[in-house]
Amino acid sequence: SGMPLSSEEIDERLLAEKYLRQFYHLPNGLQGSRKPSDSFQSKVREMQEFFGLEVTGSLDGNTLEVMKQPRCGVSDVAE
Amino acid sequence: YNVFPRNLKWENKEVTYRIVNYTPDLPKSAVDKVLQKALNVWSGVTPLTFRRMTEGTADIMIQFGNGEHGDFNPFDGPNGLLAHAYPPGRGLGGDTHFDEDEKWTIDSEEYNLFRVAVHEFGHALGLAHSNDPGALMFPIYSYSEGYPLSEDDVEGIQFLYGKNPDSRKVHPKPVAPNKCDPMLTFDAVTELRGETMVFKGRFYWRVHPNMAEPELALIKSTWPMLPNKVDAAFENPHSDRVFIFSGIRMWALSGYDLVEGYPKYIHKLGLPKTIRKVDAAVYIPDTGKTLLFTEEEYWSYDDNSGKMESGYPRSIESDFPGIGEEVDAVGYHYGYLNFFHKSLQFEYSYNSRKVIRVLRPNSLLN
Repeated sequence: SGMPLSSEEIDERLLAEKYLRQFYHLPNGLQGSRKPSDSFQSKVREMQEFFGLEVTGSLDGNTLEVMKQPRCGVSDVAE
Repeated sequence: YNVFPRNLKWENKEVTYRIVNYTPDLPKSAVDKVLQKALNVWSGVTPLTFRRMTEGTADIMIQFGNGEHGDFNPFDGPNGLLAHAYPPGRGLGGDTHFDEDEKWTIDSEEYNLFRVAVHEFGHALGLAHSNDPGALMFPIYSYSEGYPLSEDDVEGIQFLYGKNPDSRKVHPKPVAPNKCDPMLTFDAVTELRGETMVFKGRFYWRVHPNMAEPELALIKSTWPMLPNKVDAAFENPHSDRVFIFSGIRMWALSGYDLVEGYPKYIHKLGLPKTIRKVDAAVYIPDTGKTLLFTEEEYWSYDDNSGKMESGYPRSIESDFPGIGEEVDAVGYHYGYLNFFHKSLQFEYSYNSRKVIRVLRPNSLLN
């Protein structure tokens, strides 16, 4: 929307990016052919689908809650 | 279940392992025993055998480390990442690492080494993560007692290696229920602070009015103190309590927490000792009464007086015509009782005393 993010929203975004990079191969920075925001949304969807969450592509409370849970360090994307 | 690309697996049936170092959280003998037991879970359902090495390079090198521990795949301090393992292969392949910044236990306290080890050895043998929340290969940590594998885990590992030729008896946990099954039945239904909780086996769905998709999770992942199966549940919104029944015991929850003094026996409500379980329960806000259904009868508990009402038990079939003799679960919404029995849901008008609609139970799951 162009509105600046609050510090909490920034923290959540950073947490999600780190999570998706680790477990869903979110490309770093300018890697990949897609726009970074498209890649991010696409990976959020992938993660939501894997965990049986509502697939919205956005960082809702349930998605963030799952991202914060203790887990195995192996990627969820076997490839 | 999922496997790694090219179905990576060990070609030899004898897989070697070596415990390189130990966690100070547990005695060495306990760690040896836990890790061997974890490997035996997988050998119990496959033709694989495991041989321990005390020096040199084994297929599965097991170590405890924190932060950056030599594989450029660092851990992250307490909680978060707990452990990781590499799929079968040379060198790092099969190696299993546990985060030493976690507190490792052999009981229900976080984090149970046996549970995590069985999961990680699943990776070391060729299983990737499962998206079945009841499977041990689901990525998120959960604790439960008893045999750790679900049918999904067993199917996955046997896809790679086949069955154990000795055909030892194991009892894997059932796979997660399918919300799209038209014959789906429920164990219990309740509201909890605006959301609907639907219990089925070891699992429950969480249905939020603003979300199209219900969320499925293990009961114990949210409420570790509850048993693996729930018979009945109801919410009293005035006291902000949810009551869970299983067998002859009942638990009172305040959100995620157990209310002090619970569990209690269901007979404390005034049910006779001959009643060994409650099939369904519901609180009616308009009357302040809780209805408890057992076999073909039901009871009415008066919250105000804290006693069972006189004149009960009464016949379900007589007082709720059209829903049959017994119920599996019941909920209350805006003057309607939703009775669930086998693969039918009856929407019953409490005021006009009749069935308004007959639906499938899983319409509650959208």
